[in-house]
Amino acid sequence: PLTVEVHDEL
Amino acid sequence: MNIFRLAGDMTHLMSVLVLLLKIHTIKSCAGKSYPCSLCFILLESSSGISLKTQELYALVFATRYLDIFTDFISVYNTIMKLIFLGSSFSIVWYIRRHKIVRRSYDKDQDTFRHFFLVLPCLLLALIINEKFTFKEVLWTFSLYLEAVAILPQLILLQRTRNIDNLTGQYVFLLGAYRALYILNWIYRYFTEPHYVHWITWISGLVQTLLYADFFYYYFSSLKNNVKLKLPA
Repeated sequence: PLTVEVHDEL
Repeated sequence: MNIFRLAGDMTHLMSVLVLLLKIHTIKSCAGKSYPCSLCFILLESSSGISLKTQELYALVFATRYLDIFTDFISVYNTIMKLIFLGSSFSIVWYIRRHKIVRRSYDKDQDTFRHFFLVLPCLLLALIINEKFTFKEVLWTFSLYLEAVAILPQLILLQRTRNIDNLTGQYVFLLGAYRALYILNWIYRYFTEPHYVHWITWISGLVQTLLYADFFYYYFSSLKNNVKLKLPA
């Protein structure tokens, strides 16, 4: 699946 | 979220608060009608804060938090991003513009040409990134830049005769936050499948290693209860 890479770290 | 990352974020927040406290001290001190001894020392000696490092950090946050309005992660995440963005830009403003704080900034000592750090990081981000999109390249750029952003500050500390406590604590907390993040990455690697971010890990490791000698002198100054001094 095309996972949109979301950066969850600050 | 895990304890290492929370501790890392709180340590990072502490470093920003220490710096804001230092700026507040300089401001309030100069406001006094009589120059108290501490004020005199504060105003006469340079603050020991590198404007170059502050500018690099403002750029790091500006390029890392581009998704602040597009990707909502959590209230905590958004609030912390706003705090880091707001504090880094206001610290740059204070040191550049504030009539009193700017006097304590020693631009003759803070001579690191930080532009030489920005360009290679940008080129590297264009070459090595996880995905070649505008946001992703700038996010990767912010990682590379943050890894080297402390260099002007460390070099300024070597030139500063007497490093005052707040500045030493500021640099220590700034280095410690990324060391805690390394523990966070190890924890996430073992607890979350497919959690692999080589670029983040290597940048974070390089960043922490750059503090190695500072940590050594910082802890030995604590142990021997002497003033922090970095060899030139």
